[in-house]
Amino acid sequence: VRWSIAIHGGAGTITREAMTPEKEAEYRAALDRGLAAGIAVLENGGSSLDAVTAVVVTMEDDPHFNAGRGAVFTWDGTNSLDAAIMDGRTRKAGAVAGLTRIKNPVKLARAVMEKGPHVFLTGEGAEQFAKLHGIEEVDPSWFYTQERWDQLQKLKAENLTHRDVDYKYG
Amino acid sequence: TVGAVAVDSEGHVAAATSTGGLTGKRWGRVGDTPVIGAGTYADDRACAVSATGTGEFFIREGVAHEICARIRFTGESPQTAADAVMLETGEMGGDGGVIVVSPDGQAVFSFNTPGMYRGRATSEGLRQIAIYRDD
Repeated sequence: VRWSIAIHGGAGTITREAMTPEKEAEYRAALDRGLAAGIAVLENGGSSLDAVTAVVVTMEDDPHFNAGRGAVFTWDGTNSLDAAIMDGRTRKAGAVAGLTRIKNPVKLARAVMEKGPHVFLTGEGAEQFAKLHGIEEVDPSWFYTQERWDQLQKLKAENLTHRDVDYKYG
Repeated sequence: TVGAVAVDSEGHVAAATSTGGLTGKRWGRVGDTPVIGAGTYADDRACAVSATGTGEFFIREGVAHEICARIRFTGESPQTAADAVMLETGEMGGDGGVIVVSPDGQAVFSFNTPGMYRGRATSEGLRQIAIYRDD
């Protein structure tokens, strides 16, 4: 095998009974778009690091998944995004947490890995680092989806846990 | 949560994971995704792993590093190592799944939930998208 790739978009109570044919087709197409982004890199002799970045950026931009656009809401009605990346060749790694306005958190994780001396940055400091290195910011409304907002309202109104409104991780 | 693991034509592996976390999370809660060795890990000597699941359990187990360590030190296959670690994580109360690739090109899934949104492809022509356990 010259190259290979695997992707995921979350795990949990995902059953045929809870899925309409239309929704299932949407998710299969969304997964295929993510996979295709990685294949395109690897088929052209690109690095595994570029391939996993391309996949995750594609899926962060897709509102079907709980990352980037389409992320779930915190108790306070905000989005708080986390990401990490690691290069097996050097075992260099970068991680970020508590982001609120970085369009593609995985790009910032990669910048942390490649352009700074640290491994893990959080919150406002991470976003200052992003600004310094030209990582794209968006208005927090970019991350909004009605389905995720409704899940938060249901959780709060009915005193539920995250498992009750979206038993899918993570 | 979304994630990807890959091995390229030079045999180098990489892993990436990104998440919005849990609906209604408070107190600055952070799960396993950005914790290197829990939700994300890559080592050319063993494998690359991206995880999705109950983050607190994946952090305690050190799931991603544990899978790579088993492969590196015991010679287990990626599937055997991933299944063993997911079994142990499940016994503690954790649920979710992992994707794993090894430098020799194996690309495997392991999960203890009814489904996991997932896909894999190889240079040999495999291209698979799956959702349910029996897909």
